[in-house]
Amino acid sequence: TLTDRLDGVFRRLTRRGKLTEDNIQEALREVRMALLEADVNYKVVKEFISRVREQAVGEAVMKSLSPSQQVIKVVHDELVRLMGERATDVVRAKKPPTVVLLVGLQGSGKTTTAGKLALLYRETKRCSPLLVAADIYRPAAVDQLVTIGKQIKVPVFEKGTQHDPVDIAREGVSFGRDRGFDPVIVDTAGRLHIDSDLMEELRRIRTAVSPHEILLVADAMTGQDAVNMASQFNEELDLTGVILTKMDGDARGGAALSIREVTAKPIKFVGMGEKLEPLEPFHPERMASRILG
Amino acid sequence: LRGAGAVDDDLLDSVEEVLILADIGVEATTRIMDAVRTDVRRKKIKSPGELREILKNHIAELLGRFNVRLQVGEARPHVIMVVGVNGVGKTTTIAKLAHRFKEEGKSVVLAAADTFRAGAIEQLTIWATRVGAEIVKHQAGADPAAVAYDALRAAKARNADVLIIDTAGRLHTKVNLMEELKKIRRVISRELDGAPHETLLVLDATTGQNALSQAKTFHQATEITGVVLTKLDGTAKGGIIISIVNLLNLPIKLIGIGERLHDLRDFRTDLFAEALFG
Ligand SMILES: Nc1nc2c(ncn2[C@@H]2O[C@H](COP(=O)(O)OP(=O)(O)OP(=O)(O)O)[C@@H](O)[C@H]2O)c(=O)[nH]1
Ligand SMILES: Nc1nc2c(ncn2[C@@H]2O[C@H](COP(=O)(O)OP(=O)(O)OP(=O)(O)O)[C@@H](O)[C@H]2O)c(=O)[nH]1
Ligand SMILES: [Mg+2]
Ligand SMILES: [Mg+2]
Repeated sequence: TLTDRLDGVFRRLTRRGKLTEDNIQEALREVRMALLEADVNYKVVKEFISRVREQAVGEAVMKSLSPSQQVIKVVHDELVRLMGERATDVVRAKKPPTVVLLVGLQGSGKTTTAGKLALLYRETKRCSPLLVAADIYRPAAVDQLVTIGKQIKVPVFEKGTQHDPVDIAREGVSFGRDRGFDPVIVDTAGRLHIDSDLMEELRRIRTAVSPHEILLVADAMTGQDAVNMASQFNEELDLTGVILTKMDGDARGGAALSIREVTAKPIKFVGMGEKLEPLEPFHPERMASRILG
Repeated sequence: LRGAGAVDDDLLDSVEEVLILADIGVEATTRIMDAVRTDVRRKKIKSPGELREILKNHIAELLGRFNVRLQVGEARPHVIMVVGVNGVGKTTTIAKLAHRFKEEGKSVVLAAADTFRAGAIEQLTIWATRVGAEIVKHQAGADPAAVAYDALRAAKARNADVLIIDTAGRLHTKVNLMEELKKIRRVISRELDGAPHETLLVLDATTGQNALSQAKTFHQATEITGVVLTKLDGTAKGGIIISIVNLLNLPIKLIGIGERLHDLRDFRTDLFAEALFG
């Protein structure tokens, strides 16, 4: 563990008492390695380490903590601060329906998350969600969302695969508004952030339905590429938040820090399984501990 | 590395950065950089171009200098089981593989053994129709091993060349799901000696260091014979496979470079090393 590695560092260095430039240097090398192994982005790690170095140097070692524990505390606290606030609540539009748009790379968990988000709204706000099937490309994507809707007893608006996703989204939201549904959750096809046509499609969907929430659905096991895709999606759409999926695995989840750093948008919820259960709120302290390993 | 600058510490630092950004991982990067720095000193490397060649050589070395192709043996049917965590591209890869085999004039049967996920059977059914493969499926919620068993019986009866078994995505940390995979394997090996002849682990190129523990765990549970690295048409480089090949001795056989049927290629170490440096 990082604690063991840091203990090793401080055993080798003779000066105890204060954290100095010298013993901090070696300790931070270990922290840097731990963060890279946790998939935090290279450049994010660099900036993070230089910030932590400033904070750690000169800190008097607390009586109750060993030097390694002290370093970990500084690192952990800074990670928690960067992770942002604990998720508060789902967004509700003043004038319903609340429109939520889910976006992200292929296979990240958007369609499953759409169902989980619907459950979260219904259980915490006692409202009537509507799901909109705007993925016309992936074989049986519409069937997948329709099946999910049946399983959780949430209606699904779909128009098969022969209509422009922008029209499906627009009509789905109108349908929701006319029948008093709230929120209207629009599931979109997975796409590469470098696919200009498909990114343009998302911008057109956004223009057509004016979402109150645009959530990036990202896989917790994403590696260094997290910053590329997150910054691109954010630049094109101005995200309102992020959902991290597959957090029930053993990926350290450094992508969370990278995505947060590069977009400055809140991580709102986490997906903790394949079953259709409500999304769980994001806990910054738990994420910080997990990343540090 | 294409410029005319000096081979100095700054350049070596930016090389290290490129390796880490490619998801090669701390340990493998350290090993590569140590070897590269030794070479730079010993051979007195002066130009970035030469450094580039040294790098590509070290990477090719770690990846194994030979390319392992997907082979179809003498068994009828040749049984391929496809496994991996959720959303990596198993079902789509199976469609691409079926398409490749059909183009080679082979008859293909697909087993819809993902009986859990919403729309999974429908998804594979659409692909089967598109490629002209037969599909064996049960109702949603059925026993995956029963589907695999039935598909194998059907493939034998029809004298099909290839049977490809689609399985549900599962996190390697879920012991009961890994047990289910072992059961599918046991059932088909009892029905046909030597089956499955190939067990492909599908990994997503956007995955970071976790891909290594995925590979370790899946290999322990169900002897992997090859890896498919998907979504290389994105910006992720999939560098973690260097550790997977080097530490686990698993060959990378195929790569996925898109969502259409022909977006499947044989893995080539030289092209992979080339792509790492843009
Ligand atoms: N273990 C686990 N699996 C998940 C989670 N969220 C989604 N999945 C699974 O991940 C896989 C992909 O989920 P989808 O909902 O189809 O992903 P998607 O983003 O809609 O995929 P595309 O539409 O193809 O881009 C499925 O097998 C889901 O069951 C999660 O939180 N934990
Ligand atoms: N860009 C790109 N997308 C891919 C590639 N391979 C698969 N996909 C997409 O990734 C998504 C998930 O593919 P699936 O084949 O459903 O993945 P899976 O592993 O079977 O998913 P589960 O069965 O839910 O675990 C789909 O949107 C595919 O079109 C690839 O090589 N490149
Ligand atoms: Mg989807
Ligand atoms: Mg599948």
